[in-house]
Parts: sequence; C-alpha cells; structure tokens
Amino acid sequence: QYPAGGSSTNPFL
Amino acid sequence: IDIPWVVKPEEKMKFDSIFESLGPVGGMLTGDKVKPVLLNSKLPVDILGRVWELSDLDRDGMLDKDEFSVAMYLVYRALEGEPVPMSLPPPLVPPSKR
Repeated sequence: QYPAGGSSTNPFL
Repeated sequence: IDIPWVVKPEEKMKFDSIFESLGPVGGMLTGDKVKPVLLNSKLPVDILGRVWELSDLDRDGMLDKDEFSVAMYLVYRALEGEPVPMSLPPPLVPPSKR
C-alpha cells in the first residue's frame, strides 16, 4: 500500500 | 498521571465532525484520507510528516478519532506559528492512549 523503506505507515514519507 | 488533554472539548467537537466528514471505516481514517486534509493546511510536507508521526500513536498507518484530533491540533498550532514538537508532550497524548 505504501512504498517500502522508511516509515511505511507514514503517508508523507 | 492525570493531566488534562490539551485538546479542549469544543476543539474536539470540531475535529470530530471533520473526522466524520472524511468517511472513517471502522472508526479509522487511512493515510489516503487524512493526507489531502493535512496538505490543505499548506504546511511543508516534512512538517506534516512529523505531525503524522506524532499522531499515529500505534503506528498502524491509520488515525482513530483521538489520533486525528492530535494531528489537527498540531496543524492548527503550526499555522499559528508554534513549532511542531519532535516528540509528543504528555498533555497531548489522548487520555485513552496513556
């Protein structure tokens, strides 16, 4: 759902 | 600890009505639904990323009503020129999450 890497739960990263 | 939540009842009511207007599913709003609302504030994306980080207390990629209120509170304060903290101060943690 969100791009891999970093904080995957943060839609702004 | 018994510290009053910084989100005042009248603010909470306002944030709750915004929350409901966004169409929560199972009492939760996904990042997809919250993102455009926060972007509307015209705050820089890195600030909004931090707001999300501080608000999504259980890191599930969704905000419940209380987490959403924290996000909105931080956005409104930021618009008034107050810096967004690096970590969530205890008075900002919703009583339901302590």
